[in-house]
Amino acid sequence: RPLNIPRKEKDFQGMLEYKKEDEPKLIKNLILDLKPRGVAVNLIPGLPAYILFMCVRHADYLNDDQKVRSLLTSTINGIKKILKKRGDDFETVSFWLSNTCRFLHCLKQYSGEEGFMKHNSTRQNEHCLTNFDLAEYRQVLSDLAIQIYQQLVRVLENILQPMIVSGMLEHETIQGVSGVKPTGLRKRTSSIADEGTYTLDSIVRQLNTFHSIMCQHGTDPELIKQVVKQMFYIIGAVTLNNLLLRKDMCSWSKGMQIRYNVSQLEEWLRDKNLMNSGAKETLEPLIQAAQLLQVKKKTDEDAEAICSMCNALTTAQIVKVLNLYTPVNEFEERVLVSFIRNIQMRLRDRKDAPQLLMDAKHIFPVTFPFNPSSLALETIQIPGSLSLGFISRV
Amino acid sequence: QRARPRVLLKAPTLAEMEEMNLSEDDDSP
Repeated sequence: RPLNIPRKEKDFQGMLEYKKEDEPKLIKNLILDLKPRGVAVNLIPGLPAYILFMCVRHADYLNDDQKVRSLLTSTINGIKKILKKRGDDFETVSFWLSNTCRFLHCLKQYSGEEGFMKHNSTRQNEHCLTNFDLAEYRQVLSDLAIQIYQQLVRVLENILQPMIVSGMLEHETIQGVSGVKPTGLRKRTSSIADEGTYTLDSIVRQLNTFHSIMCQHGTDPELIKQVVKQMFYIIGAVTLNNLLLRKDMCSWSKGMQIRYNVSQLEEWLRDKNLMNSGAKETLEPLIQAAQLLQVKKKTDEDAEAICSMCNALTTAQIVKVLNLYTPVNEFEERVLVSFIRNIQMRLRDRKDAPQLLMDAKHIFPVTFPFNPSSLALETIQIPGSLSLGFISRV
Repeated sequence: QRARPRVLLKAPTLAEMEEMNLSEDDDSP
C-alpha cells in the first residue's frame, strides 16, 4: 500500500481539477447556495474567486477551451442569478462584488501580460495561464462588476433614504439650539430620539455597518472609497433638496444643526481613514447652504461675501434659501427683497443650470483599479464546509 | 520567450450569456 505521504505545499501547482459533469455542482455549491452570513464568514476574503480562478487555470492547463468557456459563462450567469434572487441584500451584493473584482484581478495578474506581472513573485509568474488569452472575458467580468456596483448603490440608498431627513435635518442633535425648550427631561444623548425616528447616530451606525461588511469581504480599498463617496453624495443631495423645499428647515439654528451633523460625518471619515475618498467634497453644496443660513444678509458687503462663498450652489438654490429663510425670533428681520435682487444681479453672469434640486439619483462612474494579490495559489486549501469534495488540488 | 502565443478566446457579451442561460433553463427539465 503506497505510504500516505502528505504532499507538502511546494508540490501543489495552485490548480484545481474537476470533472466537466461536476461544473453545475461547483456553481451551485460555490455561488448559488453559498450564504455570506453562513460558511462564507470564515472564508479568507475572496476565496470563491480564487477557487474559480484555480479551476480556470487547470482547464487552461488542459488546453480545453470549451471547458474554460463553459466555466466562465456558468460563473458569470451564476453570479447574475444569485443577485437576481438576493439582490436586495447588502451582504450578498457586497460579497459578490468583491469576489467578482478579485476574480477579475486574478485573470489579469496571471494573464502573462507584462503590465499585470510587476508585483508577482517568481512562483506567481510560473502560475500564469499558458494557452488562452482571456482579455475578452475580463471585459465581460468588468461589465458585470459595474452592474453589481450599481445594484449595491441602489441597496444602500434604500437603506439610508429613510434615515437622512430625520437624522440630518429634523432631529435636534444639539438639544435646545433651536430655542425650543426640550419637552420634559432633557434627553440623555442625541441618539435617543422619539420612537421610530432616526437620528444622526442612526446614520453613522449604518455607515459603520456598510463599511465593516465590505472590509470583511475583502473589498478593494479603492472600491470602498468610491462606495463611501457615493453614500455621502446621496446623504448631501437628499438633505439639501429637503432643505430647499421646507421653510421650517431654513433658519439660523438649522444651519448650526446641519454644520454640526456634517462635522460628525467628517469625523467618521477621519476615523476610517477615508478623508481622501472625495466623500467630504460631495457635501460642499450642503455645507454652503448651512453657512448661508448663518451669515448676515443685509449689506452690500454681505451680498459680496455670499456670492463668493456659495460657489457650489446654483443661483436658484441661493435665492431659494434666502426666500425661505425664517428669522428664529422677533428680534431678527426677514431677508429683504432688495437684498435678494442684489444677489441675483451679482450672479447674473453665472452660467448656472436652472434646476433647483440636486440629482439625488446620480451614480458616479465606478472604476476597478488593478489590485494584485500576494496570496500564493498553491497554499490555498478548500474548507470542507464548501462541500466541494469533488474538486482536487493539483 | 514564450513557446507560442496564447489563443484569444472570443467572449459573448453579458446579454448573450444571459440568452444562453435562458435557453439552458428552458432545456433543463
